[in-house]
Amino acid sequence: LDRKIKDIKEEKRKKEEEKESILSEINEYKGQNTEILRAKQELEKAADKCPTCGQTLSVTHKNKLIRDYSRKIRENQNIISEKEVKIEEINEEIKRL
Amino acid sequence: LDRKIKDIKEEKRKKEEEKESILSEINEYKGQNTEILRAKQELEKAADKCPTCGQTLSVTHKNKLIRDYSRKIRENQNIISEKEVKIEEINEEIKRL
Ligand SMILES: [Zn+2]
Repeated sequence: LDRKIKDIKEEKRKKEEEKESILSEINEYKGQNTEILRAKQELEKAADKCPTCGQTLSVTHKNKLIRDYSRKIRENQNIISEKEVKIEEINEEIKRL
Repeated sequence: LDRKIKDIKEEKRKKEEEKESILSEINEYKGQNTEILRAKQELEKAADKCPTCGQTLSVTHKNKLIRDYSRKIRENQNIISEKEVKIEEINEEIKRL
């Protein structure tokens, strides 16, 4: 029995560790989205030159960047959602230990 | 006496209006500084390309932009301080009416 309890505790510890590592990945993706969103909002305010570096920016190029950034934000949100599902699965596994 | 009171009220109203217009100029300069500070912070994080539009940015050009932005922020802060002094002067004038 002692060995069984020891194994279960070890299993629980490993799952908590896995959860923590996924949570920190989620934070990295959220951080990246904050940065990309900031750049996108700056561009949306811009006319024909970049508000950060002042170089010329054709409307076509600006709109392409805005689309690229929007797509990247959505991709990151999908990754974040998958990781949040994974966190929930691990929570269920911990409960069943 | 009635005329005198009427004139003082009018004088006070004009000074309050002048104060309001200076306060809104101060807000514009503060707003501009918020924008410039944002661009400067983005550039400081950048390596060799602009974090907003992705175009290449030589270290020399980047540092020049950062210096220009810092100078602009200081100039705006000086203008804001002068306008705040003006507000105080008007407050004194209103008290002495
Ligand atoms: Zn740029």
